[in-house]
Amino acid sequence: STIVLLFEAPRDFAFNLKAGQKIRYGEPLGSM
Amino acid sequence: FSPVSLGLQARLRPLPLILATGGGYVGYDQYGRYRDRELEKLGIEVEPRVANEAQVGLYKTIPTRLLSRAWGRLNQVELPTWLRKPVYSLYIWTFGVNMQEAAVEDLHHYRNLGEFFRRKLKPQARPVCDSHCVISPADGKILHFGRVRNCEVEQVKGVTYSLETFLGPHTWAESLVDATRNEDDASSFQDLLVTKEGNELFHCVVYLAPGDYHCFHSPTDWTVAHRRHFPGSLMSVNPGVARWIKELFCHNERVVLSGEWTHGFFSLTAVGATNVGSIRIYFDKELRTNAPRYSKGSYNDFSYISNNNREGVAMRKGEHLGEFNLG
Repeated sequence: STIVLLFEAPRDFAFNLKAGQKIRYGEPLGSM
Repeated sequence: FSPVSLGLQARLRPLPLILATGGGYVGYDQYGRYRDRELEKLGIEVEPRVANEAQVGLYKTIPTRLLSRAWGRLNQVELPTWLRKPVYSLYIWTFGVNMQEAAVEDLHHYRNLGEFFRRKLKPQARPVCDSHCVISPADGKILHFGRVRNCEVEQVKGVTYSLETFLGPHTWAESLVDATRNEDDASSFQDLLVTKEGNELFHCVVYLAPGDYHCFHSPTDWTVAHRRHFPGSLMSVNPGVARWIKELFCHNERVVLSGEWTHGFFSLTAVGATNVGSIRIYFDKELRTNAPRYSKGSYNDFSYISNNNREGVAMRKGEHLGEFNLG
């Protein structure tokens, strides 16, 4: 199964992720 | 030369031809993938090999919903106590489940695999990050993330799907977006979603593997105003298939929750798959997924905004939101 987040945010929003990395619920995806 | 053996020979004769053709096709396809991998090792960007219409059509003929419901029925059968440990231990070993984090570690506690699949975690197992405004809603693997451009969202690098097909028409937002912004102001569907000047549209795809904890939580502080349920196929969504079938997430059964957060539009979509065909949203008792019958391309809307609740359902970052279930 998959979860897709789609949201608007200010232009300076940045993800701190790498494609393919493992992630756990509660860990940060990104911030302004 | 009895009639029986002649009949049998006639039936068997095409078999070698079918095997040779199929084997040749698989061999050719595997060679192509091998060559792509070699090119990627040399740092040469290779277009992903996306399935053509015929291959997608062939894949969609597989009765994935029927298989999914049968798999769900099987996993509702209560296991005798002596069988629980071996069955769940096999599942744990196969999918690398970490039982130390489970709220109940005793395998005999779970009456069937469906209950085991819905296991909860110890509260302290997943501290919710306070310093970031958006957190991961679930355990899993990041398939893709980034800015949405030209109304196309990438499911994995290089393989996209249409934003409008995925979310459906922008009718849910009448109650959200102020009247001044009407449809012809926006040059595209994507612009309709962005409600504030200077904002962009972002996306993130989290793939949950069979051994992962399969409940999901609110990724931020937001209010959920609307639910759109798209019945659909239940093709596998593992990364290999996501690289192969364009628009995969638009074919599959999914539940789109949309609403607002501090910066405007926010949505979370749970996409089902063959082994996890059912999606539950804890505050939405009306939602029924993976039903036997549905009409192709249909969807059903449900608004959480009512006369005495003009905002919708308020969700705190990290709050329990829903779960995927087997079958």
